[in-house]
Amino acid sequence: ELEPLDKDEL
Amino acid sequence: MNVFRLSGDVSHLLAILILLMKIWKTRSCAGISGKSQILFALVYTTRYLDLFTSFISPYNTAMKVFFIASSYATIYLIYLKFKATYDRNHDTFRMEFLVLPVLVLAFVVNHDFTPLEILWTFSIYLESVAILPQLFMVSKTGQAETITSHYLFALGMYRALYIVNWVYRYYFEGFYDLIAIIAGVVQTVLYCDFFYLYVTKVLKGKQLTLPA
Repeated sequence: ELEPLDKDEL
Repeated sequence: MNVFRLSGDVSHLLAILILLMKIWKTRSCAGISGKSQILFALVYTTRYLDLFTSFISPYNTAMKVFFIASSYATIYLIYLKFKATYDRNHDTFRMEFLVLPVLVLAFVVNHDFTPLEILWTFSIYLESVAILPQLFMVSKTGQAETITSHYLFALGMYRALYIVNWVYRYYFEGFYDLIAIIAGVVQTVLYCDFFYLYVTKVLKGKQLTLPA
């Protein structure tokens, strides 16, 4: 899963 | 990155370019809600603060910078350069009715109680309803220019394609983000009435008009 502050989606 | 996510991003990019081109070529922002554009600028500004804290990819950074820059450019065109053509008498939706409840919700329902995460959540919730002043304006005037309809269609399709992307990611990556999914569904549902009119009227060569 993505880290909370690592936002790949726009 | 899957094909649905990429199509969603392209649709989003296309929507913004259609809007900028419409305003620039016709030298007019008639029929465009400045309030929706202010809300979108607020959405991108609060969501993409992670530009300062983490690097994901050149694609990610470029898109984020473009969304922020184009939203402020749109506001500049509406409120300064072509302000004489801005239809303010029909742009009467009260922004605080959207911003304040969404702000409260972001503080209550979020993944992590940290400033950046709350701002990200706020932006996701705000984006889901940011188009309401624009849809309100269309319903108030009872019509929209065809180019404005294309803009709204591309903007609506963007989140609809993201939903397909989330279904794909859930099945193939086991990843899901309930906040984004629920807000994305709300956002897409708000466009349904417009999608119907777009398919039944605009695609058949008629201008988008609402029954009186």
